[in-house]
Amino acid sequence: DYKPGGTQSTYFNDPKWPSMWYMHCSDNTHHCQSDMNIVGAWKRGYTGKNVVITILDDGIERTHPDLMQNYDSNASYDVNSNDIDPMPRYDASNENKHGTRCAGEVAAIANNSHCTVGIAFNAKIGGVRMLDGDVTDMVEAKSLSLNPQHIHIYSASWGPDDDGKTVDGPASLARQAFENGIRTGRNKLGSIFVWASGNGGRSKDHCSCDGYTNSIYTISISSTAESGKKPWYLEECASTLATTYSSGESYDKKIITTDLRQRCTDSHTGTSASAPMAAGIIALALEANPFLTWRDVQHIIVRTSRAGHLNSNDWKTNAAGYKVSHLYGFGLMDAEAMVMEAEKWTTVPQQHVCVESTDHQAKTIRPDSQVHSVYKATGCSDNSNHHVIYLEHVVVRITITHPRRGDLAIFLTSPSGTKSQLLANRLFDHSTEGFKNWEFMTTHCWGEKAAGDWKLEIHDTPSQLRSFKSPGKLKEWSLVLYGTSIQPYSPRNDFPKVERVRSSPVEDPTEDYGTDDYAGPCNAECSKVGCDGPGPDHCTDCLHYYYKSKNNTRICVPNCPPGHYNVDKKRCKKCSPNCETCVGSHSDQCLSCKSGFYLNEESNVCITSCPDGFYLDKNKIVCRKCSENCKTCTESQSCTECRHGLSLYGSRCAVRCEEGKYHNGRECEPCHRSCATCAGSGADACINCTEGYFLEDGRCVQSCSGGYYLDHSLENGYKTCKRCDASCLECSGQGDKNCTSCPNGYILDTGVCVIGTVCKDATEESWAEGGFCMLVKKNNLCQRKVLQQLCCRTCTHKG
Amino acid sequence: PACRTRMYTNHWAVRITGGHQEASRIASKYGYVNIGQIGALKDYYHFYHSKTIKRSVLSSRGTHSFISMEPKVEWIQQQVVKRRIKR
Repeated sequence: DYKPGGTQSTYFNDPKWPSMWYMHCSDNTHHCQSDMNIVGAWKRGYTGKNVVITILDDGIERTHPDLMQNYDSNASYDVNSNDIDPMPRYDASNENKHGTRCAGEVAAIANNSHCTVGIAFNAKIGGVRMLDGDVTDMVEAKSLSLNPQHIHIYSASWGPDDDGKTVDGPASLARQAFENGIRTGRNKLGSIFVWASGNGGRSKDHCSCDGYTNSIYTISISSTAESGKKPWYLEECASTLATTYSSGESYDKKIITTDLRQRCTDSHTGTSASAPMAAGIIALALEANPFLTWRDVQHIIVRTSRAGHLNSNDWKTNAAGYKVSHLYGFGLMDAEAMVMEAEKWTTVPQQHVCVESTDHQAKTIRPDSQVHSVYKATGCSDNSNHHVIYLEHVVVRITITHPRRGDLAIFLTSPSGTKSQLLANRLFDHSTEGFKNWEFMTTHCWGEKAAGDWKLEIHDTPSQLRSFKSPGKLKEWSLVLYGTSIQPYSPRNDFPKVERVRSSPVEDPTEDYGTDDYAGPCNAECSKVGCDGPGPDHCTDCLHYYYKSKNNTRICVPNCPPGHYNVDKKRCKKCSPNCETCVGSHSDQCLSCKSGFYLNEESNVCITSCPDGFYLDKNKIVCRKCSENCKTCTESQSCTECRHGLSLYGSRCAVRCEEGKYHNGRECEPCHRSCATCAGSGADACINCTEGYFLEDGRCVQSCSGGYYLDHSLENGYKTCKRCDASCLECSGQGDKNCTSCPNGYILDTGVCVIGTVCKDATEESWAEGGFCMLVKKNNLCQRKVLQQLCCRTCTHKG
Repeated sequence: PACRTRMYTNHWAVRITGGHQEASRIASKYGYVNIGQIGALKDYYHFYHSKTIKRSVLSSRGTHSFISMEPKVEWIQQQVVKRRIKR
């Protein structure tokens, strides 16, 4: 049952569960900034059931105790050896651990006391062994098109070399495999391909040069460290869609997963952990709504990912209201938001593709200069089958000749003014091949309007001396606009936005697309009465509860969502704005508060800071009442200020009586005769003493006791007896040089108590070593330098 | 600039109309083994030729090359090794 507010934490017995900060950071036991709301999605009942994922890599250890139960042989194959068993090849270096590690991120079993917990721990997981041998176009095509009616999600954490000089992508067969999967996979809903964005930390690679991650068919996933900072290996890219956590610097927490030989690991994961994490999250969304198309999934990711604490200096808000960056795409994925969006999602309208061919006149690209080309696009308004008004992906297909490809940087600015960098300079790319019909892709214009002036900029910045005789040339470029001719979002897709950080990108909510008669399955939250669509907003009647969205759509839910309360049998109504849970809609009917607010335990109101007379409890949730005598306090009985008329005694407040009296609970009574002021009866409760008395450990005495000395400095206007230094038995002042007598075993030597084993003039019978001293003297041993130490510092050279 | 040489393998991708049996018949006629359909790509088959060098910088020439002249063979491509890196 879903309990909102994170008050009840999920716990698994898997040994690494407590360290999986990226899954349950919100339980406040880890000092992380934000998680991906995985637990929130689980609490809504989604754990990946009936979703099949495969990892395209170097195999999968199907016998691993964390994977065995979820292993799916129909989602697995050994392309390298052409057989059905994808077990990795074992060698001394454990080279083929990669696939098994990725698989654990997705679907490691929960609660089996072995290692870790996968994001979709009830999903089916398979593996394709395809990287442990010669990889060819055919090998890739076989892997990408394995069993597309059975497998829902393909996750790949590999690609062309990230050496900063390679430009490569899918060849003809792999390209067909992608298109085939998109068109026919998952019963024509489209296979989901998740890809790890590049890993170019050492070579300053740019992920636009990787045709796999740069494809509209792949969901390109980038990584962020625990701190929200850019990991050293991350490649900036306009085609990145979203981000998940992965490893960062040595001080950042790591990702934990299954390892080869039935082990568990938290070693560096690089960008590779991010794709399977995203695949796991997408599996949760597919469980929430199995009818999502491949484009629905991308739309949901765009709408639910959030910038949060991710650190980048290029965050910008595009004209459709989406915050986007080259490092993180639309931000950190949010599993709970995705499943909520999936539950009530209405399929986006058909994709239109509009190819705008610009003029073919070649333009010279001179060193240290820029070439601009502006194209006025209509979005193919003259062709209803290709007309694009609302953008999704934008591809620039470009042919450039150039003497040094690495010196080029390319930018594209949309009609709404959103500028994306399609290519950055690459120090190591000395190629003279230029780009031949290479497709650069950007997601940054998602939701914007297609029509208007598109501006292409090419910058040539020579990194080294180059011949000026053969400058580069922009030979041709064309714009491929993907999107829809009608508003992609049904008004139904616009709830809930309570937790969203961005405003709705919907520009014209009246522009809906019609609902046809529906014969498919109803959402699990619909009662037997029926429904007119697959979502929880399509139910004719609800099984449990319902709430109303902003546009008055009724959404069926198993429990009232955060910020709502049960009015009657079925209806959820909104709490007061600051309440997380409540018993009514008034501001003083809160049971718990939203983040940033504290519940006043007396008034049940959510407030931003505790008032006087209240303190914030240990969990920083509730303002609790101080003891009645305190004005302010840190705990119930630990006053820091007192109510008027009371005085602070230590951490307690008591009634103030006239000098020489104390309050016994009913009235003021005189202090003991020796006390000038006191906190209670008797000589032991003195605060200050009357004249002729000195304060000694809370008592007033006429002369200081043994072990105390009279301190003539006035403390609060009174002389006091202070305890002697620990080395003295008695003393005349503070410190260890004012002793007047010493404890047993010590002797007094000019005000200092020294250990009694020291001889005195080598004659005096000391308590332990007198005989020895005599011996020293008799034999003139002090004249022997080595033995001087034996007789300590009392020897003379005369003996 | 680093010289990147193409590395040809003894595997071919072939597009043949007429189904699996027809593909196998044509394969055996020219000394290939039909390994099977390439994933879910209809009419695309994986052929293997054991008497061709496993890896070569030169594309393969020989009587087996005449397979492309078969009327039902629409396309054939000797597979080239592609450098792929785990991330």
